[in-house]
Amino acid sequence: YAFFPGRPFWPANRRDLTYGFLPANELSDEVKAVFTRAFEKWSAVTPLTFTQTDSFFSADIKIAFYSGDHGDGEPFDGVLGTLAHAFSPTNGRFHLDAAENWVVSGDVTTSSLSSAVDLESVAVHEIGHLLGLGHSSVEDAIMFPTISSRTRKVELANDDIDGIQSLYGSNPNFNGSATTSTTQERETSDGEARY
Amino acid sequence: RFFPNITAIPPWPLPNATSLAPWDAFKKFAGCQSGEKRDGLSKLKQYFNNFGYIPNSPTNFSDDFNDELEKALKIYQQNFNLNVTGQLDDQTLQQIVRPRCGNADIVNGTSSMNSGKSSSFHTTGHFRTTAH
Repeated sequence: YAFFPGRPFWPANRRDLTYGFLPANELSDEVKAVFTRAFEKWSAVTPLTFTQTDSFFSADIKIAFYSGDHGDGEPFDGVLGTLAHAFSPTNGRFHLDAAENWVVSGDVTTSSLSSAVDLESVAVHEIGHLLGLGHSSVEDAIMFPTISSRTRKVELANDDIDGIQSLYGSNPNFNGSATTSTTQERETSDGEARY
Repeated sequence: RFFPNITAIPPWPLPNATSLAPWDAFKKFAGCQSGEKRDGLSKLKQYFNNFGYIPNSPTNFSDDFNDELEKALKIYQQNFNLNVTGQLDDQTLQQIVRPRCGNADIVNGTSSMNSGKSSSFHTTGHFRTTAH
């Protein structure tokens, strides 16, 4: 695991974070529920809490879907390529490429569309950035930078948990075990198992 | 575009399904190595610049496979647990064209992905292993 330079993290007086969605995206509740599940992956192992708010502009974490150039100097590039990016604490901005073929539920690995991307997998990864984690070289870590289309990878690996807990400590209810993704999902692409 | 569930995706390929993903063009560089000049290599350098492997260039990137690109490639291969060949071998290209997060792997010139791993690795080009 790794951190951003300067090891930024959410200070002790800002551990109960709120998140909101860009109103212009007009997301369905089902799509918002994907992010709620993604935040729960991180709250389960840390003392952090995440609460959805209707007030996008006052939320700690601002989630928005954009296409192409959207004003932060990091333009999106259409289907596949760059999927999303997120800023380090305490900036809170979380941007996703609206051009992707996001799959909200169901088994993305059996999709008939080769460019189908699992929204929850990308959300769990980007939330790691929002909380202060950088990219990791550990392949089964959530914070590994790349993910093939038609792949689901949402469970935190030990590498992710070690990293986030060194920033925030552990959740008192966390029993210290992680289901590494090698036991739950297998990444398949072009028929070739990658784990 | 959101697909509430997998069955919602129409079985027929959507028009953009056949469009090239942004980095697919890099596949044509298979086997390319230092000293060569290939059309479009500048875009690969831009890719490595985006993700922190090549510093910003005052001028446009060239299509030459130069030392800068080779060094970037070796750090990339180390970060992604690939054989550190300094060449655009198949495994490395497969990783490069894979969809990914837009955040850089290297911020402010330090490779945050491999904090703690010996950076002298890529100068020797040899793995050091310890038996457990």
